[in-house]
Amino acid sequence: MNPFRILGDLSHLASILVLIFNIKSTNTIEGISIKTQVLYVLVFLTRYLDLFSFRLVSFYNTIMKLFFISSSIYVVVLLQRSKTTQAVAYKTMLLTDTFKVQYILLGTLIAAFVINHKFTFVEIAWSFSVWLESVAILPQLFMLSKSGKSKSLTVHYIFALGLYRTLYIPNWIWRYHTEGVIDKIALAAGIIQTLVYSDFFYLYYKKVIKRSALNLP
Amino acid sequence: SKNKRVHDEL
Repeated sequence: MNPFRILGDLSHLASILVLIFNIKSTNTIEGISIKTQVLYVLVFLTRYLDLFSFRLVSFYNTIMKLFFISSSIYVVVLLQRSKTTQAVAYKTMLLTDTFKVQYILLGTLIAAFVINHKFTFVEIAWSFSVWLESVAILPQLFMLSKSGKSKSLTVHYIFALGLYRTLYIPNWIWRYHTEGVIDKIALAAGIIQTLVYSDFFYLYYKKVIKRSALNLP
Repeated sequence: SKNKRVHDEL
């Protein structure tokens, strides 16, 4: 594995840990979009269907896949649980979490049927997962822009998550040069995903990085 | 072909 790939996976892992740690330690779900989190469950369940084929790639690969499936379900369970423990926060979330996900679901489903490596159930599901992942953050970004204020941990979560797919792009270029193969579907969706995050990245740079730089003596 | 699904990625 090349450094971009490792750093990409680590930032993906970090983003989820930041999110869970955030919910657990502050005991609040404020600013988190349940729609985005449900979309991620769908992303991982449709992408890692190969787990059932038992032709496992590597120990690392399998452990990571199982982690992403289980942690995404766990986050949704945590958010659902807040329905009773944080009734007000949960209601506020539903009121501000108003992005129309049916359009993304329909669009990515069509994309999966049209653009895939092979017209089989597993490959269409994989393609759907890749296209869906590229836009799954939209409800979260929409919610963030609507509320105006943002909890810094939520912002760090979104940043780490966006960084992961961005780092996969140099990884794909690296693999093209060293192995001579490139997955054009993953590359195209990865570029779209990075573009979706680009505005957020710019704001993150302006607010978080520049502010911390100014705070230095 | 050069364009193919890379199965060892996440």
